[in-house]
This record gives sequence, structure tokens and C-alpha cells, in this order.
Amino acid sequence: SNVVLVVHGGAGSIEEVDMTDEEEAAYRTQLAEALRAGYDVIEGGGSSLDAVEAAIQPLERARLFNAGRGAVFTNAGMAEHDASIMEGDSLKAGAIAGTKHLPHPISAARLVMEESEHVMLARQGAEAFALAQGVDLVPNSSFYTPERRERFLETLTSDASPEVKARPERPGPQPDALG
Amino acid sequence: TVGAVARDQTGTLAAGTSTGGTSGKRWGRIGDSPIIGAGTYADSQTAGVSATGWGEYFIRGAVAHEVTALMDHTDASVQEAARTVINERLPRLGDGRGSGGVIALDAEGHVATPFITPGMFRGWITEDGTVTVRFYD
Repeated sequence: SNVVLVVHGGAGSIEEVDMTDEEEAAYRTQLAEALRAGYDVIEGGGSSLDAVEAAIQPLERARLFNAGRGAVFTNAGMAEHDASIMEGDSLKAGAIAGTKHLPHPISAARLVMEESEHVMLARQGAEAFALAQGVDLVPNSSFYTPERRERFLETLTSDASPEVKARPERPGPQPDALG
Repeated sequence: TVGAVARDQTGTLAAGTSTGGTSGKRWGRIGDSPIIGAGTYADSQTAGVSATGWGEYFIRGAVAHEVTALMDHTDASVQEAARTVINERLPRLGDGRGSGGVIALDAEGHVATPFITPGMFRGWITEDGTVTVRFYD
């Protein structure tokens, strides 16, 4: 009953991940790092909004999670991000959707909340707004990871590597998962 | 998808969610993560919520807001409200294939992390800095 911060790194995909001990340790390390980043903000007297942003940014930088770097590929072979944030006293909120070049989507969502009169900005408009706010856009390729790219190629063609084909735990997407 | 809910020393709650969406998505598909009330919601009078799962179902169910609404309208605890929404309401949406979970935190520091998938990566930290990380039940 004295929790100050809770984080998640996704649900439902765990069954697709045949985690080694090293990979499981990596997930635990990343989640713990996120918790401590947000905790440091709270301990220092910072706001819950700052703590949420501080906790999510490391998860966006980590390659393990489907956010920021490590995002899954779209059908067009790119990373595409959505994010939102809300403050519980003022009930102010901000969100971005379908961006491809914002280094930290959660921070861009906060910019929308604090620096615009809107709640959600999408795609090129969201990126133009962030650029105007001083955010440096980054190449979409900076979000790619070998694992996500391999999985994308696997879904597009049957030319996956023998190693990929040999993985029974990776049967490929179901038709209704393709949007 | 990743998310966080925090409460600061003034008791103010905040919640956030960030995602790369669904693998192979087309046509500008957007899930629940950037939708306030579906993937993210925070009200310091009740709870902060961040969701992860099959976005279309979380949008239909306004899941994140529904947790706080249940608390507001029925005096349910954050654990009761989150469990009711994820374990009872989410499976009833649409064709019944909705799946996923939420993390929720109230202003007194009570946490709930219900999910109806094989697992959910999640963790929390207490006032004294004790870290707990869990993947499954």
C-alpha cells in the first residue's frame, strides 16, 4: 500500500518469447532501471508527471520492448510510434500517434499536453509540432533492431533464414494480426 | 507497449503509455495507447491507469477510464475495479477475443496489475525503494 511507481513492459507477447536466463535477466534489469529512474524523481520531490516520463524513457531506449527503439515493424517496414500521458490533478492530457522520427514519443506527448491547446497530434503534424518545440528528429532506422527486422522479413516472405524457419516458437503472424 | 503510473509526494497521480503498435499494421491503424480513456487515464481522486493488449478492445471498452469510473461510482478499490474491468468486462467486448492487462495505482499507493494473457512484464517500487518485478502470476 505504499507503492509510488508501477511500470509495465507489455502483455501477451511473453508466450512468443522463448527467454533464456540471460534474456529474462535483461528484462528484469530494464524494468528495474525504469522503476529507479522514476523513483529518483519522486524521492527528489519531483512531480508524478516527471516520474512517468523518466520511467518510460529508458524503456523506449531499450531494444527489448515494443516502444521507441525496438518497436515492431509496420507493413511498410518502418517503426511507428504512439504515446499518451495524463496528469491526475488537472486532468490535462497529451498524445501523439503514428510518428516515425520522434526520439521519445512519451516526451512528445507531454509537449502536446503542455505546449499546445490540443490533446492529440498525429503523423507529420505531430512531428512538425515537435520540431517547432525544439525536438531533434531522428532517422526511422535508429529505432530498428536486428530482432524486429528479422521478424518483419519473416512475415513478408518465406525467405527467412534457416535458423528462423527452425524456430517452432515463431510460427509467424496470424492473418488477422496484419491490420 | 510500455507504461508507467506514478504518485508524487503531494499525492498527485500521472500515467503514460508508449508503443510501437501491432506488428505488420497497415492503413494508419492506431491502437489504444495514445487514446486518453482507453490506454491511459489518470485522476488523482481515483487512480492512474496504463493499459497493454489488443488495442481495438481497449478502445471499445474505454478500459483505462472504466477502471477509474468504477472506483468513482461504486467505491470499489483499485484492485477490485481493475480486476473487474480486465477479468470480466474485457472478455465480454465484441467477439470475446480481447486480451491484455493494466497497471493501476491509487493515491494511497495501492497497486493492481491484472491481466488475461499468459504473462505481463511489470514491476513496482515502494516508498522505501523496494523493487518488485514480475512476469507471470
